Amino acid sequence: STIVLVFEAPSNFHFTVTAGQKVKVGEALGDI
Amino acid sequence: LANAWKHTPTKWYPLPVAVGALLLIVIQYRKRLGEREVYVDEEGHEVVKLKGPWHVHVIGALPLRNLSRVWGYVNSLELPVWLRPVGFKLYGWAFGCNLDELEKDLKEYTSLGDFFYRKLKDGVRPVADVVLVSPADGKILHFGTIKGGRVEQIKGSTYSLEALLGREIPDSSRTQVAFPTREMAEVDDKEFAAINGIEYSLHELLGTNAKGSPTSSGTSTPKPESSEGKTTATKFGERTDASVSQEGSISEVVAHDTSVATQMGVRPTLERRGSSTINQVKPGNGLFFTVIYLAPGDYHRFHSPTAWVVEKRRHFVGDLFSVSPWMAKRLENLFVLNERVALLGRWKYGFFGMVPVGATNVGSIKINFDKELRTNVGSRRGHPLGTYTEAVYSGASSILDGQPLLKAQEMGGFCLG
Repeated sequence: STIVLVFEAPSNFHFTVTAGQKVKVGEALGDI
Repeated sequence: LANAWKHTPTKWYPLPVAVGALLLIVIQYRKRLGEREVYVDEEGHEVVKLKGPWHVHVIGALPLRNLSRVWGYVNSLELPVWLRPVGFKLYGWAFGCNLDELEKDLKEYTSLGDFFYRKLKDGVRPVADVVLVSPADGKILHFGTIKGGRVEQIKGSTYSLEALLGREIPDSSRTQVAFPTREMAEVDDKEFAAINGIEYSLHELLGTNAKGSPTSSGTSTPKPESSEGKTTATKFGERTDASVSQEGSISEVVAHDTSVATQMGVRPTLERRGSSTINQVKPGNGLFFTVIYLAPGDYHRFHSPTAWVVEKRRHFVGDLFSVSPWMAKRLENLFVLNERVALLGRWKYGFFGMVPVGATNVGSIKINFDKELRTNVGSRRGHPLGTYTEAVYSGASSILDGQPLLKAQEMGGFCLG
């Protein structure tokens, strides 16, 4: 199963993860 | 032949530069033509078709939905008590489950399906203090920005955002059926709403303070409940309407909204800054995406990635291909072909959407606040790709025009089969 997130954000939004990284519920994905 | 191969002299001639340049132009032209090859319907909308190498077509010919349902049925069978700890430990060892995070004794999980949809102990998933957190345990497959309405599946392969989330349909093509909802709401000082027992910060969800002035970004702490200045309103069993399109494939549920907020005079002071459509991205903003893959051993409930309001859901009946990274690299439009539930709404920066996508082994998607949703039932026949059923959650909270969710609040999950 997969979850796709699609969202609008200010252009200074940045992801704090890398492709292939394992994450758990509540871990940071991105910030402004 | 051997003699000719050995003794025939090779003569080299210089190739005119113009011929070489022409050849390069033709190659580039053919490449670009191939990249832009899309199927469109009579109205010019893209029609998604199965595309990929031969083994993808072989998999596509299998009755995946029936296999998924049989798999779900088998895994719902109750296991003998003596077998449960051994069986679940073996499954956990094979797929890397962390059994220390479980709250229950393994014997209390009656079936593999029950174990698969397990809950975790409280406090084992701390929540980061950032605007966006992971909604699930899994692996980040991909992330980035969305340009030209296309989402990148893998490098060089994209799919249409409109196909993923569905395009708007005119109201004229809908008819009505009944659908009950219930709501309990309290508003405290016009800044905090307690809806069905959970307290939400209105300015966190709407991006404003109660008087409508924009606020800066950042999280807010819920205010302790106070008896002063509190207004309470309750409504039960209110009717909402669902509608089905003339084609019989698209429907909408629309709440009859006798607004609690309007009765209290709250609504005029609240300014909605977000938007539930992707066509209204504000200047200075962009569209972003990320894809998280849940492996068979992962915890399979999902949580809210931020504080937001879900305004509607669109259920797309589709295929149930595996969504493993192996498949994602080979099957174009994988996330558009598969059965999925697009939850659309808004957060304080504008549009927000979350799309749980089913797969062969986990075809069923549950949404805690939507008991009407039924996934992986019936045949895909009669549900052309791109069509969906839609429910609007304005009945969930008339104050917020949708279902409010806190960051990391449990939303639902994936079940076997």
